[in-house]
Amino acid sequence: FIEIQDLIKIYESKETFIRVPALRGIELQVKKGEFISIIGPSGSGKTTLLLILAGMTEPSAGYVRVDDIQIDKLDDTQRAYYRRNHVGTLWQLPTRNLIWELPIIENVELPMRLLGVTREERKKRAKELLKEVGLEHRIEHKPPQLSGGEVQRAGLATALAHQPKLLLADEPTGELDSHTAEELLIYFRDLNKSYGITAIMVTHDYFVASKTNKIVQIVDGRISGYNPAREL
Amino acid sequence: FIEIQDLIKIYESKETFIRVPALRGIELQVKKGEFISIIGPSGSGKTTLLLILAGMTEPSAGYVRVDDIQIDKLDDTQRAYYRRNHVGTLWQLPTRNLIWELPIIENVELPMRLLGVTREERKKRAKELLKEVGLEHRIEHKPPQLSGGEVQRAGLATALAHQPKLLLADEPTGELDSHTAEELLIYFRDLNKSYGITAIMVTHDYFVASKTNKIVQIVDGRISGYNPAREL
Ligand SMILES: Nc1ncnc2c1ncn2[C@@H]1O[C@H](COP(=O)(O)OP(=O)(O)OP(=O)(O)O)[C@@H](O)[C@H]1O
Ligand SMILES: Nc1ncnc2c1ncn2[C@@H]1O[C@H](COP(=O)(O)OP(=O)(O)OP(=O)(O)O)[C@@H](O)[C@H]1O
Ligand SMILES: [Mg+2]
Ligand SMILES: [Mg+2]
Repeated sequence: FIEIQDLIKIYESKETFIRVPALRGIELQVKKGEFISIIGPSGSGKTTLLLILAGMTEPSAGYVRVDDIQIDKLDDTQRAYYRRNHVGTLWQLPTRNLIWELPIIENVELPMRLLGVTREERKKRAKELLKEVGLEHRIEHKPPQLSGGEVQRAGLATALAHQPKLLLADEPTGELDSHTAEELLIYFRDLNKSYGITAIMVTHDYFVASKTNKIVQIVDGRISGYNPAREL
Repeated sequence: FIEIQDLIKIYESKETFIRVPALRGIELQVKKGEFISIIGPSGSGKTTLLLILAGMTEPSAGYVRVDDIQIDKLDDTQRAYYRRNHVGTLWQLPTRNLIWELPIIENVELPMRLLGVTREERKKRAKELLKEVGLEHRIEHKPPQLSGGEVQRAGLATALAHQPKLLLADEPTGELDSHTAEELLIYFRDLNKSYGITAIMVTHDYFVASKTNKIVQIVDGRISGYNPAREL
């Protein structure tokens, strides 16, 4: 389902003298329906890898295929289409996952609205999704009126609203207590099984990573190992 | 140093029918120079408690004293002064800790500039603080050009720039891998010992909480126990 070869990403800026080789030759394969985690130190390139898979940033070099689309060859318009239709994302920075001025129920409805889902159907589905993540008593709250963990859960419901084939989640349990994190992971696994969604989760938490099918380790912009949990 | 009695905070909004009793009678004492953690489920009131101690929001009722100031009795101007001079804060939402358009070295300098520190002295101190949190090779980066963990570390350096008497940190290790989290906590403890800063850290991580002098447990807006780590 996903194939990555020799992926390189260098952040460069002419105005400042910044030049950061964030990804230095990533190789990765993910089968359809797999639920994998990527683990690694701060600054090792995890978010950058997700940004590329989400079509949010272009590779500097390398081959990246998601399903039947070679995303390193897309132009801006094609990449925007890919982003909106194929991928559900939950970012590390909470303000990127929700529109801060809208109640969360409208946030969850928005991806469905863009796809032309009827008003009744999206209201029903939005309530279901928010109930699944434990937020049925907060559906009219706007993000500033929620706790950190509630914002993250609302973001997850929004990422799944348009039933994407690929879910990319950057630290989805970062703001959650262990009890809520566990519930969320059970929900992820159920979705993964019942809808066959392929999911890549970035996490710092080995306990969380151990709930997935496969663990990939990244260090300094390169893949340094598979299933490190067994070796730890 | 800190004394809280019967603290109540109810979020209310007349336009929507939201009424959330976030804190339902908090009692807490913290001695000068103590380094305590507050642990509890998502939505239990941790951030709300910190917002009140930071002078960012007013109590609905109750007594709150920090050092020799009774903060529940302050007017808006006095509260703004208290915020700027007495407290260093690191919030759960990264965009609140830094000015997103400025390089991080200027972010760290800003609190010192507001206090009239000379240009040479604040440049020197800002570099030292950023070095302490492992960011000496990123000082010219702006927050969008940093990883999640790097943003958090830059936020911590900024919180300490004006040498506050009280440090409030909401999930300071949330975005960090266990290695970087451990280093950060060692740094917190050193500061706590050498400067006598009183520090309150909110965390979901029992491992992290166990590095502090005292653990306070909060559930549904009330304190439900002390030092739960020993009972676990
Ligand atoms: N826009 C950018 N411009 C320049 N450098 C960048 C930019 N974005 C990220 N970097 C740098 O690239 C490296 C990798 O960043 P990335 O966000 O992928 O790390 P990460 O593995 O997600 O880290 P964390 O666990 O802290 O979130 C970091 O050292 C960071 O400073
Ligand atoms: N501005 C607001 N208006 C209405 N309700 C609010 C507001 N801010 C927070 N709440 C509610 O108050 C409760 C406590 O929120 P708080 O942010 O203090 O929780 P928390 O313990 O920090 O949770 P987390 O661990 O998820 O960050 C939550 O249920 C939340 O929905
Ligand atoms: Mg990241
Ligand atoms: Mg919080």
